[in-house]
Amino acid sequence: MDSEDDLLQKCITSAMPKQR
Amino acid sequence: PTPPYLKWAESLHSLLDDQEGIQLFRTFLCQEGCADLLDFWFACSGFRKTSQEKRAKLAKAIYRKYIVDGSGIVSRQIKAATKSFIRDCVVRPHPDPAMFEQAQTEIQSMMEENTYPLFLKSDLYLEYT
Repeated sequence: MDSEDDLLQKCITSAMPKQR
Repeated sequence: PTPPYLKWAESLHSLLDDQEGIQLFRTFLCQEGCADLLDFWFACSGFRKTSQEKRAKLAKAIYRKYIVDGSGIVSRQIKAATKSFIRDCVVRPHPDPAMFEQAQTEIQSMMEENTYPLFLKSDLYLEYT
């Protein structure tokens, strides 16, 4: 089970563009 | 082709569309003590795409980290009515995927009017170019 911080960090990363 | 760092100067969206641009902008915001603005903006975008079973927990995480503490940089930039709307949404078992949209718009306007133009004039950006 993810902690709230992990969940938040994954959420932020998921919204960023992938490497060009 | 136009080098990426020139594209970054076209609009905030062009900057936030490029990984290297994001990194440099984040470094600048860290120096200014307001990197949370950028993290919150991406958290709002990520929230919309999060599956329903994780959404309630994530909504609470975003709320606790950026909004509940009224002295934080994000919380100070969001209108009272918007915060109160989020507070109502966050306690629901199935929060609306668009519940942070207004707050994201307010933070984005603040970055467009303030931190983004400052970034383009900063030594950090000028040295990079």
